[in-house]
Amino acid sequence: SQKQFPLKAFYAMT
Amino acid sequence: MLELRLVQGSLLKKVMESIKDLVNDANFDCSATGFSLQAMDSSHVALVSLLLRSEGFEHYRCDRNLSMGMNLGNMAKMLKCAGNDDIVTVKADDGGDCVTFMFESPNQDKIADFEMKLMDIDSEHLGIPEAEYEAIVRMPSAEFARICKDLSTIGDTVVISVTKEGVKFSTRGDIGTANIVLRQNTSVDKPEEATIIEMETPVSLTFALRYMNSFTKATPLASQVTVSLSSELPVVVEYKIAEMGYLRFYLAPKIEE
Repeated sequence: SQKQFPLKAFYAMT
Repeated sequence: MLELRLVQGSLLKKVMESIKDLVNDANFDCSATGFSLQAMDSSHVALVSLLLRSEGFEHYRCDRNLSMGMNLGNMAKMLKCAGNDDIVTVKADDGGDCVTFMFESPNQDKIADFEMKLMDIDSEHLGIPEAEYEAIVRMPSAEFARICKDLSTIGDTVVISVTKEGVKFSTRGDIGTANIVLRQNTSVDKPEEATIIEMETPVSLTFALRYMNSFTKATPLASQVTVSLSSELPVVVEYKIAEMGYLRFYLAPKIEE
């Protein structure tokens, strides 16, 4: 099944 | 001191209507470059990035960088009170706790000012690197809105697949499945009706339609929308704001665990 990841899983926090 | 005068005040009204349901509170950042905002939705799955460049304003004064925390619903309520042809001026004092929106009718016979309280917002900022996308689809924004709306009556997610044949939007739900394929079409008389597909590599990604539908509230801002896709990266849905900047939405894909 597919899971919804948050944006933080793709981009770093600044 | 901050003073931004926007002759096409309706642009700001449209921007607020596009983002107020996605993001509750956000910091507007003003600098010499322009008026900008970056904010995530409450579940941190989608992000809004707005830029209105200083050159697009009739008058742009920003003595020092200023970050103004606003409730977007309240800001939208105030901007709704501006006429569609009104000139909108945003004013704030350095270190002040409120912002003023001034609305002038085109022939200057009605002038209104609305003062709104600012708020302290602890917002998380993401660093989004410039990326080379595997596929970029430019298409009429109304067509994109129509597809997202139609598919959401069938299913909750959309699979966007780009191949050399075109771009396919697919969904499935309890009642069945749906597939909509758009082919590149550059032969139309009007450029705003074109569909242009630039593809380096075929790509297929799954997204929640709820967010896509929310992004399409920006449709009145631009006749075309650009959808940029790369495998296992958030999609970027971009509406250009005439000669001023852009409203971009980022949405994390659904991927296999």
